Amino acid sequence: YALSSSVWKKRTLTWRVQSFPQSSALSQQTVRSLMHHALTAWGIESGLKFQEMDSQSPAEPDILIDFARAYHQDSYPFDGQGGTLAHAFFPGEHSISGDTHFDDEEIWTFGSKDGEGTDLFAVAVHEFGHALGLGHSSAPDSIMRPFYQGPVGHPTEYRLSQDDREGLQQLYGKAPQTPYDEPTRKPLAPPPLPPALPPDRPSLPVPDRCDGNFDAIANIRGETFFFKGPWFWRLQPSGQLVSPRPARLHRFWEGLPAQVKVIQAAYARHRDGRILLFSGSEFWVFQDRRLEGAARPLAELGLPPGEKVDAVFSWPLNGKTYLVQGQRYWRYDEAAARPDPGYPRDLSLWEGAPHTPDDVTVSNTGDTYFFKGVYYWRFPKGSVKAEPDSPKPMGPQWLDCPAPSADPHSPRPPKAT
Amino acid sequence: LAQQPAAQDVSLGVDWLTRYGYLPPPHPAQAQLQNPAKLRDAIKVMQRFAGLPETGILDPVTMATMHKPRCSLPDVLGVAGLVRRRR
Repeated sequence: YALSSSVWKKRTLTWRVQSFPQSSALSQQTVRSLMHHALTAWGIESGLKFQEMDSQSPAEPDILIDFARAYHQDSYPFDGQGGTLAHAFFPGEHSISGDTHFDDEEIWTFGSKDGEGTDLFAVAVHEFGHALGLGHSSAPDSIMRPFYQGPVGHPTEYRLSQDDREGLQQLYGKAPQTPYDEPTRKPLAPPPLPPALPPDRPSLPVPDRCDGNFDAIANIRGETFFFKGPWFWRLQPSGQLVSPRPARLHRFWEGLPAQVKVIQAAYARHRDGRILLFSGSEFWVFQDRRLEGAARPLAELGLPPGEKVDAVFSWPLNGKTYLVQGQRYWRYDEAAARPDPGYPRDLSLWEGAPHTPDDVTVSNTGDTYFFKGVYYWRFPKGSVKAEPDSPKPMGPQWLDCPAPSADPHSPRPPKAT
Repeated sequence: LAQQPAAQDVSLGVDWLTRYGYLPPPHPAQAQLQNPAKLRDAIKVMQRFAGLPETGILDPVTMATMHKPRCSLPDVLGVAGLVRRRR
């Protein structure tokens, strides 16, 4: 092991996660819990105590944890996925001392057994070693080896290697050995860790986004979500995909029942910002990523029994919600909590729209987009008439994919009604 | 005989070794030519940290390891480490 020659002069260190990963499937609670366990791994061997600070506290913690991208104000920019994963600052008097930064563009995982992504707990233990004053080690079993070695096991059972223990104890001494030395107050319990999730693969092949034919497409808080089977992609408002690799549905939408394999429609409810996901004859309401309550029947939206929803969108022009099934649609009044009378009507009211669209969504600029197969139809803001050059291929515009070839074997755009 | 690494690999390797503290940073006021023996020693230390055979040669395995995901702190806390700590 190597020592940085800087050390904390106190035995209790405070910490806080200031920013969380933006696109990871890990919840904030899981991230906090992993950080707690990573610090505890060092605390057990040295007697150091780590106290999480409330996010509202005005005081600055000793170890401030951030998930940051590219240049992030500390002269050590991150480099996107791969390459450098994280760094931490050695102990000292400067406000940045002890701070720990993770590259937010990595795919951070916990409990992944398929080798995909980077295990956040393993990297956190390593970085906190730096935050306590350890340098890199060349010992084979050391967590302080500079190259990422993969997951290190379950956080609650992890123990440091002898090399790491000895390095730490050179700086801080050993943990109390007798019961009389033990602290009399127990630290606050960390948030519980969720069970390790099953691997993404091998049972589920990852679909190709360039194939189109999405189950659902929705604009959720400015980002466009493309759902396909148990996967989804996210397109940021800048037009950049969060990742070319899709995220797992159930890792993101916390509480979505495991038996729901397909999201057939989705939208963000205008009146309260809740996100509604539809599948079969039911829908689920989410606040942010967390499920609220149980599955609800479509009848709650005034649809006849046995109906399902293929597409749903909220039209900013009148604030109404449009529920599309096949070639018909209902117009739902959120304030009155019932469909408007006289519905369902034929979708051909939307002049030029495709027959039975995959989904419909409204962009950040207020334009309405119908999607089907690998094509989209744009309706300018407030208009129910498709642009004359519709349909256009989705790939180049939305998904960083090439335009479909003119190969006669390739699927042709469906005919507009 | 070991195959000589390509000039581009040597250049990338030297950059990488400097970045992670195995070689001293270049002096801004003078052109520098790496001493082959010092470069070989630096590669050997790097290979030790990476768990590779310590050959001192920028072989394909060593080059590939330089592209593996890692922590962005330097491995050798010499000048580079001190600079970081001062910041």
